Amino acid sequence: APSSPAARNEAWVSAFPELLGPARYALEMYNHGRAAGTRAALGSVRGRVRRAGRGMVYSLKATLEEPPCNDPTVCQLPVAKKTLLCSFEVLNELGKHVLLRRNCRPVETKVTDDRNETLSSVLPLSNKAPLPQDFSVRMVSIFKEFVTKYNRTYETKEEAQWRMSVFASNVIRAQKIQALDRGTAQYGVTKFSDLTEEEFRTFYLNPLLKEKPGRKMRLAKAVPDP
Amino acid sequence: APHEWDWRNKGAVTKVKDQGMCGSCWAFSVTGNVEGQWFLKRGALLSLSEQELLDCDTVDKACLGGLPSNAYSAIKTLGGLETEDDYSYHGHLQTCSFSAKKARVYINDSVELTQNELSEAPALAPGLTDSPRASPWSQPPTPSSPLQFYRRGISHPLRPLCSPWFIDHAVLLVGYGNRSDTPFWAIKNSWGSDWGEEGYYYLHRGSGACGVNTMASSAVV
Repeated sequence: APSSPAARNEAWVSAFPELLGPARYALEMYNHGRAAGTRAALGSVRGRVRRAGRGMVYSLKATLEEPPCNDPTVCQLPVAKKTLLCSFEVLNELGKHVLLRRNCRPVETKVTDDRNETLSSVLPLSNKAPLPQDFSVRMVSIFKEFVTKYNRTYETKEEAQWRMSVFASNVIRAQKIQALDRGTAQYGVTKFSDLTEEEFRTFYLNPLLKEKPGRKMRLAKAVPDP
Repeated sequence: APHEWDWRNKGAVTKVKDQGMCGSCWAFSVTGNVEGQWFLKRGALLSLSEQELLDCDTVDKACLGGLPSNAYSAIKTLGGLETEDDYSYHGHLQTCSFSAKKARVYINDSVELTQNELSEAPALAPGLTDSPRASPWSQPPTPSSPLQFYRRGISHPLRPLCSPWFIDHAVLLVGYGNRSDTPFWAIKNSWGSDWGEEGYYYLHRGSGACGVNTMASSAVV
């Protein structure tokens, strides 16, 4: 635990590169004892870090992707639920990691979640309409165009599949934003379309702006006449 | 003030830059403002260093975020900004290697602009350049939701999707005008020219959308 209230308040940050080491360690612990080909892969990661004595404690929320499994006597999860949402706490002290806590539960894929949400609440015109039958085929095609246009490479087939599911989810998110926009803007596939919202915020945005009051600046002088 | 104004047409805006996978928008927002102010006062458009701010502004947190108000203070304290060529961008925290001898631009002060968005249009307009209020650009940080998928056109998101209470991005106002009677702010972003309209975002003007009228600021040269 942090040594003082001040220590609790400082150093809470969110940064993907810093979280990768502890996240990989947590994954290694999760996969401990599993044979190659049956190990889970890391999906998205977000988290925070706080000081604890001479070390740092990383609180992580990560999605893990279980490889497809068709043998119910062997599989840890039913075939339909391959994504896990995990909470980890990892202590890093003097360069060594220790897993303090682990809690994982299966979740539905984001595509399914978003599809339901889209159809039920956000787009009234398509309230009861199912997704087109060729939705998956079209999505694969759009994703391939995206990968080519933005020169994306993914390390494993599993990561590519995960990125495509994020991409599909994002296409639906963009449609929601489009439906709710009151201007003339067009939303759709951009170079950020294979990132989860958490990744996008972590990589590209600036959480300090809403957390900290800035140094007080003097107000600019008013213009004296029109 | 004229009905429309665009500092890009006056040669006062450098090309769109790319912050990469680093939350350094605050640095790009501030250097963009200083580039513009220096151009107005000295007539030279210089592309200035964001990496200097990442490395040497010890109050802010480099890729983990920062505040424009702190960055202005850092520029003043350090003694200026080097150019992009002399202190180039790497998108991660490095050891500060600022050299006062290489500083090409300095600022004297910084100011905050009024929260009345309607009165910010004159602040971008010509003819008022002797006043700090005449800052051609300000840093109205905008929340992110629509930005991840924005492609073109004038964005006017629903308030919950772009709430002024959840500001997490800093950008640069470079102009204003109307497209088919829809008033807009022209906003320079720092995500490369392969995002948005050649790197720019167009936001509805006059409605306070995305908190564009909060936290706006400018350097004083």
